[in-house]
Amino acid sequence: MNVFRLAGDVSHLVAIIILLVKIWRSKSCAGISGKSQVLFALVFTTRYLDLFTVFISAYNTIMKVVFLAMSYATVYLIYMRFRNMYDSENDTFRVEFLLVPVIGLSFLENYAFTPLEILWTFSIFLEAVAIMPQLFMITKTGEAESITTHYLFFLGLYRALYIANWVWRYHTEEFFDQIAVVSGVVQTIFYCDFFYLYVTRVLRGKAKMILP
Amino acid sequence: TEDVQQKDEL
Repeated sequence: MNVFRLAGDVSHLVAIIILLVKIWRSKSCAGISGKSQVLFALVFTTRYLDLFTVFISAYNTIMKVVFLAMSYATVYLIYMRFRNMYDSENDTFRVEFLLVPVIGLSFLENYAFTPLEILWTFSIFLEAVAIMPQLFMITKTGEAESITTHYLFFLGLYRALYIANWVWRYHTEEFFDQIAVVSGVVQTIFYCDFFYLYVTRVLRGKAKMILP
Repeated sequence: TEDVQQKDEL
């Protein structure tokens, strides 16, 4: 565990909390892509099955349970509690265009052809593209509430910190997880365009991020 | 397939 990894996990936790609190307090999920949240819940479900097979550390176990609980709570709020506020006509990204290649790739490229490994690989590839419906929705509506942009900022920061974590681990313990690193770099690249808009618009105090 | 290394990251 290094400072980049810890900061990354905290940033990830902050992002999830920001979104959950925003939906709960505003009693609305307008502008939020429910599809992305379902994909994230699927990412955690397929990745954290090892909760039942290995014990790595109390921190590892607790964080996995917290991430699972909060992502399902977010999906519940969007599709059950506040479903009448769900912006379905703008959340139209075809997730099958993500799932089919991700499923195919996880069968082709994995460390071992075992259910747990393939599901883990699936979750790694899926996480890389899970934010696409949300970014697509923002481009479609042309705007995003500032809270939503803060959510995306911390999500992108978590990915950037994980890359720093991998650089650190490579130099200090010769650690290199090819599937996680390649997929993580691709995922982080998707946030670059958003980061530019976030810095140039949201941090200038705009109430909403209006796309050009 | 490489040896499956310990997955300690989230």
